[in-house]
Amino acid sequence: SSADAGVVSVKSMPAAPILLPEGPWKQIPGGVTAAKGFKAAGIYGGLRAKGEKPDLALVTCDVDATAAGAFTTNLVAAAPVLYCRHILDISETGRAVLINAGQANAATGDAGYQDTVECSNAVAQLLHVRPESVLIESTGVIGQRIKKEALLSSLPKLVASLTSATEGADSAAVAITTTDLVSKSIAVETEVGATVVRVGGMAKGSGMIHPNMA
Amino acid sequence: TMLGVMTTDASVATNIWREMVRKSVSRSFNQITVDGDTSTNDTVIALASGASGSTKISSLESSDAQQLQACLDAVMQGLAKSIAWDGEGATCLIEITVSGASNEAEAAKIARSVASSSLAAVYGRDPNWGRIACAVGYAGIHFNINDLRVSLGDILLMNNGQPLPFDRYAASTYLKEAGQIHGTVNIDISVGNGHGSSKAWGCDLSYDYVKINAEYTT
Repeated sequence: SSADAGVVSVKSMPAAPILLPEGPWKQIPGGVTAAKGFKAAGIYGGLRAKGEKPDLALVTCDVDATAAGAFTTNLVAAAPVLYCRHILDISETGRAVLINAGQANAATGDAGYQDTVECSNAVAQLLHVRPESVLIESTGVIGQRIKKEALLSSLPKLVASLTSATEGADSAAVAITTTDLVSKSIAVETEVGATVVRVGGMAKGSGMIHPNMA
Repeated sequence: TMLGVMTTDASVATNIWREMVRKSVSRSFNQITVDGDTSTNDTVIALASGASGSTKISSLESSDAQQLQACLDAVMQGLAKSIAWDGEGATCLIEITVSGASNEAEAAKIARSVASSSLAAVYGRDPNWGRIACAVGYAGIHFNINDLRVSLGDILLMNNGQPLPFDRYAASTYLKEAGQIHGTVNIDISVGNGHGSSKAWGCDLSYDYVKINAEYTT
C-alpha cells in the first residue's frame, strides 16, 4: 500500500471479470486512460462513512472533448444529474468528470445543487478550464449532502495524482464504488477507417440497479 | 446507483456522438437490473478527444460510425454485465436472450421483463420455466403464445407454447454449478419468427440482498 496516508492501494479491491462481447476489437489495459488524451486519478478524500478505500475520482481530457451523457429519468433526480443535464444543454464539449462516492447529493434541494456548482468550479480553477467543462457524478446515501470541505481540500492532491497510466484508471474505478465487491474497468482497441482507435470505460453499481436513462 | 464514464480518442461530431451514446446505453446499462429500483443518480458521461487523429465521424450511416458504435456497445455491455454480475448478494449473472420479436425494442422489453422478475427460483436452483413464461407474458408485448420457446442453458423447457418433459436434475445442476463459480445462467427465449432480438442481464435474488439493504439507511 502507498506510504501516502489515505491513498490506499487499488489492490484493495479485485477487478470484475469483464464479459466482453466478441467483435473486431481486442481488450487492452487502461480503462478510461487507454484512449489518447485522457488522465485519471482516484484517492481517499475522507468522504466515505467508514473505511479508507479511495472515494474521490477525476477523469480529465487534455483537449475539449466532444461530450455526451445519459441520465436517470427518476423525477427525484440528484443535484449532479440536474447539473450535468444543464451543462450538456449549454456546452458541446467537456474537459473533466469529478466523481464522489459516499453521499449521493440527492433529495438535497437547492443547497445540494449549490454544492455541486462549488465543487465543479473548484476543479475548473485547478485545471484552468471553463467551469462549464467540468461534469460531476455522485453516488452513495440519498438525502445526504456532499462532505464539501473534505472534498474541496482533497482536490489539489487529486489533480496532482492525475496520470495517463493504467494505475490512474484502476484507482479511479475503485474510488467510484460503493457496495460493489469488484471494480469495473475495461478498454478495447479497434480500427475505425484506417485509424487505430481506443474506447475505454469504467462503471460502478451493485444495488438500486434498474437504470432507465435517457 | 450505477455510474459510468466512457472515453475514446475517436473524432466524432457532437450530435452523432450523443446519438451513438444513447443507442449504446439502450443496449447495455438500460438492459440490466438487480432489484428493480431506478436510482436518483444513474449517469453515463462519454467523452471523445479525437486525439487518435481519425477522420471526424459526421454521419451515423458511415461505416466508421458503425464500427465505432459496435465497439462502444461492446464496452458498455461489458461494464453493464459486470454490474449485474456484482449485484448485491448475487451468486450468478443471468443473461436473457430474446429472439423472434417484431423488432429490437420489443425483444429488449421482454428480455428486461424476465431479468426484472425476482426469479428467486434461480437462487433456489429451481428450473422454474413457468415463472419465466409468466414474466414474458406481462412484458406488454403481443406475441402468439403458441410460438413461445424457453430454454435454460442447453435444456429445452417449453416449445410451441407447450411445456416439455425435461431432466429436472440436470437443469437444477446447471443452475447449481453456475452459482458455485459465480458464473452465468443463460435463459434463451423465442417468441416468433420476427427479426427482433435483444439481451438483458440480471442476477439471482438472495438472502444477502435483503440483509445488505435492510442495513443501508438514508
